[in-house]
Amino acid sequence: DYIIVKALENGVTIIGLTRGRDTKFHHTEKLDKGEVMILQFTEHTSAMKFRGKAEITHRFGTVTSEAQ
Amino acid sequence: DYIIVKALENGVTIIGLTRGRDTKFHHTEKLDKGEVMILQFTEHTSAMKFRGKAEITHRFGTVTSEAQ
Amino acid sequence: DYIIVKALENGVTIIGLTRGRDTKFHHTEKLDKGEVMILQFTEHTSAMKFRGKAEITHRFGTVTSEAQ
Amino acid sequence: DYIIVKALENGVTIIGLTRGRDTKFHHTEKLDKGEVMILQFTEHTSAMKFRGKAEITHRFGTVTSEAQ
Amino acid sequence: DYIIVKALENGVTIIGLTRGRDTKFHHTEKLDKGEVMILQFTEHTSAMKFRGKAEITHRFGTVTSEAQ
Amino acid sequence: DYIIVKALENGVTIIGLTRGRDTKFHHTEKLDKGEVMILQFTEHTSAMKFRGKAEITHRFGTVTSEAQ
Amino acid sequence: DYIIVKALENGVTIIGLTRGRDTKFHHTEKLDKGEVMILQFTEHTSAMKFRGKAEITHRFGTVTSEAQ
Amino acid sequence: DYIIVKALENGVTIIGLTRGRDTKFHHTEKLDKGEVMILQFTEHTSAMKFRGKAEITHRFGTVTSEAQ
Amino acid sequence: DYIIVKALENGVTIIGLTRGRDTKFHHTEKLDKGEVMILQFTEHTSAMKFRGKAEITHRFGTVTSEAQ
Amino acid sequence: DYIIVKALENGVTIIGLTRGRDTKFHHTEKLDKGEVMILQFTEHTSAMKFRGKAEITHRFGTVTSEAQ
Amino acid sequence: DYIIVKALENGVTIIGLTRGRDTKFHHTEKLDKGEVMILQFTEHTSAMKFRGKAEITHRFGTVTSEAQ
Ligand SMILES: N[C@@H](Cc1c[nH]c2ccccc12)C(=O)O
Ligand SMILES: N[C@@H](Cc1c[nH]c2ccccc12)C(=O)O
Ligand SMILES: N[C@@H](Cc1c[nH]c2ccccc12)C(=O)O
Ligand SMILES: N[C@@H](Cc1c[nH]c2ccccc12)C(=O)O
Ligand SMILES: N[C@@H](Cc1c[nH]c2ccccc12)C(=O)O
Ligand SMILES: N[C@@H](Cc1c[nH]c2ccccc12)C(=O)O
Ligand SMILES: N[C@@H](Cc1c[nH]c2ccccc12)C(=O)O
Ligand SMILES: N[C@@H](Cc1c[nH]c2ccccc12)C(=O)O
Ligand SMILES: N[C@@H](Cc1c[nH]c2ccccc12)C(=O)O
Ligand SMILES: N[C@@H](Cc1c[nH]c2ccccc12)C(=O)O
Ligand SMILES: N[C@@H](Cc1c[nH]c2ccccc12)C(=O)O
Repeated sequence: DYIIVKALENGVTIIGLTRGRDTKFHHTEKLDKGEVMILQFTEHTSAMKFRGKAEITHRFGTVTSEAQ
Repeated sequence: DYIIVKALENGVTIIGLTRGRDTKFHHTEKLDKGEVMILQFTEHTSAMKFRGKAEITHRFGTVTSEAQ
Repeated sequence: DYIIVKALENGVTIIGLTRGRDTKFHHTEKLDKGEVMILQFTEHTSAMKFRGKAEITHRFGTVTSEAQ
Repeated sequence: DYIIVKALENGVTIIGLTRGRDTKFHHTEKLDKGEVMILQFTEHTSAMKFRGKAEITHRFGTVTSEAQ
Repeated sequence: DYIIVKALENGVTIIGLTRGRDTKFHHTEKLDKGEVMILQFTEHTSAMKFRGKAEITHRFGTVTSEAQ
Repeated sequence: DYIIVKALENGVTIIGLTRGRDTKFHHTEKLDKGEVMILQFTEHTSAMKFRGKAEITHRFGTVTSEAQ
Repeated sequence: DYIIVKALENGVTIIGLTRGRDTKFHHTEKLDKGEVMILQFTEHTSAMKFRGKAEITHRFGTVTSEAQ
Repeated sequence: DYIIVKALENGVTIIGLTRGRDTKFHHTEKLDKGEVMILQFTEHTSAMKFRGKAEITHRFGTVTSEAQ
Repeated sequence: DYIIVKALENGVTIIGLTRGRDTKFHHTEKLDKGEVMILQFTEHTSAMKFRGKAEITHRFGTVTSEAQ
Repeated sequence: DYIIVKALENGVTIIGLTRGRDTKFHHTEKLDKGEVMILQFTEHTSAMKFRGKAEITHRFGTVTSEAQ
Repeated sequence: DYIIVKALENGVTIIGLTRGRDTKFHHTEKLDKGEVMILQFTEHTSAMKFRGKAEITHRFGTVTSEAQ
């Protein structure tokens, strides 16, 4: 299963959090407006965090993250 | 399977509870308004608790947690 | 598979009962009004009990537990 | 797979019957009116019996047990 | 997979037949009117027989057994 | 997967045929009018035969066997 | 998965063909009018042949075999 | 998964082709008008060929083969 | 999963291409008008090519190949 | 799972890209107008590229590639 | 599961990101207008990034990436 992210502005960040006993940020990916990314949950990633304005599509529908 | 959380206000907290004989809080993640997080159930997390105003989407629909 | 619980009043309790030959209470979690919890069935939990006013969503729909 | 039970009166009993060559009652759980319980079939439980007035939801729908 | 039985009269009997080369009655459970039972097929039970007036729900629908 | 049989007259017979290189009758079960039986395919039963008037429900629908 | 056959006349025959390098008739079952049979594909049966007038129900629908 | 064939004329032939590096005819079955056959794909059969007028039902629908 | 091919003219060819590092033609089957063939993907066949006018049915629908 | 390609002009090319650490072209297949090909993802092919005018059907629908 | 990409302009880039503890770009594929590509998630690819104007189809629908 994967998550589809489309950046609606520059500077959108996608953060991967580690799987396991500890929960840390292991990777941050920056997207420019209009760029699309598709990301899986993996052996190393069991949670994701999204900052900035982006359209996020998943198994149960679509949600829009917003900038502060 | 994963849970999608969108913070509707600042200071929303997502708590991961340990899998196993004991039930403890192993991680707390803070979200600012508009931020979105997607979290799996894992080998270490068998329950989650949500505080503050947030929109929580899961396999059976969507529910809104509310602040006190 | 998991169960989604939203407390509709303060003092809602969620009780985990042990899996195995014996059936005992191994954990009780208290929820304040508006808080949401999502709980899996696990190697240690094969039954749950809910007291107080709460909205409980599961695979076959939603049911509301009521206070005495 | 699990069964959802909501007590519609005090004194509802849920009985777990043993899996295996013998069929005995291994646990009885009492529910007060409004309380909800969710129970799995397990390595030790291959049948359940319900007495008293309760709403019982399962994979194929909902049935109401009645008191004598 | 399980079968849901609601007794519509007193004295309803549910019979479990043995799995294996031989086919014998290994357990008989009596239900009073209004009582509900949910029963799995198991390592020891590969057929069930119902006598008396009862509502029997299964994967393909519901059927009513009738008394003589 | 199982087959649901409701006898519509007395003397309905359900025959289990052996799985394997040979095909023989290993068990015959008699049903009286109104009785219901639910039967699985098993390690020993790979075919069933029905005589007499009965309502037979299976994965693809319902068929009525008729007496001569 | 299984096949449901209802004989619409006397003398309907159901033939089981062997699984494996060779294809031979390993069993022939005769049905009288109104009798019903339910047959699985098995380790020994990878094809079936039907002669005479019968209603044959399978995963994709129902077909009627006809007598010469 | 299986294929259902009903012969619409005499002399319909069903050919089984071998699974593996070589592709040869390993069995030909002749059907008379009205006869029905149900055939699986197996360890020895990875393709089938139909000649003569027949109604062929499969997972995606029904097709009619025609005689020259 | 299999592919269903009905030849709409004489001389339709179905080509099986080898699975593995190399991609070669390992078998060509010729169909006359009206003949039907059903073919699986196998350990030796990971692609198929169709020439001539034929109706080809697969999991996602039907397509017609055309002659030059 | 497989992909269905119908060439809408001569000279359509289907390119298989290698699975693994490196991504290279391991095979190119040319199609003439009207020819149809069905291709699986395999141990050696984890991506495909299509050039020229062709109708490409996959699990989520159909898309048309276009010539420059 | 795979992703379908159709370039809506020249110079569309598809980037494969490495699976594992590190997240790096392991391959970049350039597409000209009208070209179509279908890409799987693999042992080496757990995320993809798309730049330039393209139509991207996945399990949950279609999204269009846009050029800056
Ligand atoms: N390290 C945690 C990350 C995590 C996943 N789901 C969570 C829910 C709540 C808090 C943390 C998490 C784990 O793998 O379990
Ligand atoms: N440690 C518990 C956490 C838990 C999961 N589901 C629950 C339901 C009720 C109470 C506790 C729990 C377990 O893994 O089983
Ligand atoms: N210890 C019991 C708990 C239980 C699960 N389902 C039940 C139904 C009825 C009574 C008890 C139970 C078991 O694991 O089996
Ligand atoms: N001990 C029995 C309990 C049981 C399950 N299903 C039944 C149906 C009928 C009678 C008894 C049962 C068993 O595990 O098989
Ligand atoms: N002992 C038999 C019981 C049975 C199951 N299904 C049947 C159908 C017909 C007759 C007997 C049976 C068996 O396990 O196979
Ligand atoms: N002994 C046979 C019984 C059988 C199953 N399906 C059949 C179809 C036709 C004839 C016989 C059978 C077998 O296990 O295969
Ligand atoms: N012995 C053959 C029987 C068979 C199954 N499907 C067929 C299709 C065509 C011809 C023969 C067959 C086999 O197991 O493969
Ligand atoms: N021997 C071939 C038969 C076959 C199956 N599908 C095909 C498609 C095309 C040509 C031949 C075949 C194989 O098992 O693979
Ligand atoms: N030998 C190739 C055949 C093939 C399958 N799918 C393809 C797609 C494109 C090119 C070649 C192929 C393989 O097994 O992988
Ligand atoms: N060699 C790569 C090919 C590939 C598959 N999906 C991709 C997505 C983007 C870039 C390359 C790829 C792999 O197996 O992973
Ligand atoms: N190397 C990472 C790539 C990745 C997948 N999903 C992600 C989500 C967020 C950040 C990075 C990733 C991994 O395999 O887990």
